[in-house]
Amino acid sequence: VKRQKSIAEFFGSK
Amino acid sequence: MLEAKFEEASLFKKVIDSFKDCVQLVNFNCSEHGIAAQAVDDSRVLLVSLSIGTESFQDFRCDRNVTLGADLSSLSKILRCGNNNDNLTLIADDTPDSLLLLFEDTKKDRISEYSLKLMDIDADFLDIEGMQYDTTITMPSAEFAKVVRDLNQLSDSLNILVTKDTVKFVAEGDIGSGSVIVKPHTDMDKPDDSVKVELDKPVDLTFGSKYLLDIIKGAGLSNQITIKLSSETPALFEFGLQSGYLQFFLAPKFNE
Repeated sequence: VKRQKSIAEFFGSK
Repeated sequence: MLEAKFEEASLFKKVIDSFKDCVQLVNFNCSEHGIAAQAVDDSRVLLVSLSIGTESFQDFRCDRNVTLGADLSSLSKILRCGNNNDNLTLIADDTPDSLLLLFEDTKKDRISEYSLKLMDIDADFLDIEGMQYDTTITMPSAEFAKVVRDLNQLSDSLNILVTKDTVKFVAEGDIGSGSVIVKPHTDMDKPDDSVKVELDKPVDLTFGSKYLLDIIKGAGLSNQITIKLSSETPALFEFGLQSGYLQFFLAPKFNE
């Protein structure tokens, strides 16, 4: 089973 | 003051149509460099980044940085009121609570004026600069759109595998499976039909099909799409504008 990651797990707030 | 005139309203209409279905509230940041925006979809999986450079406008003036917080469904209602060939000018003062949209049909001497109420939108601005990618694919956007639409019928996930000479799209679902292989080639007569693959490392990634269906709505903006992939990071799907781009960053699915 694959889990959908969220975009915020990769990019930090600016 | 912002005064940004598109020679044809169709460009701005197409840009907004390309991402209005995946995000609703967007801050448009206007500066001397043009108009930029960043927004994340409600499920926090897809990020949209827009840049419309000043060269995309017939006239562009922005004395001071202005943020226009807009509801895209409302903006798109107003954009539908103008004809594709009309000149479209966006006008806002330095601290605007509304955006003026002026459509001009110079042949018929018709001027239509609409005002869109703006809103304060509290949104994170994510740092998406400086990503390194293992592979870059450039291919016709219509061809990519067809692959996504076709394979979406089989599965809610699409697997993209890139090796030296091949890009393979695979979908496996309850009714069966399907795959499409695209190989690099150069079309001298129609350069936009070419497929180019630059590869540092092979890539095997899985994405949610429903997000890819949102992304391919940008295919009307540009004949080619650039796809940048890297293991374990979000993919970048980019449609180029005459000056600027519409980018979609899509987080992959992972094995637990």
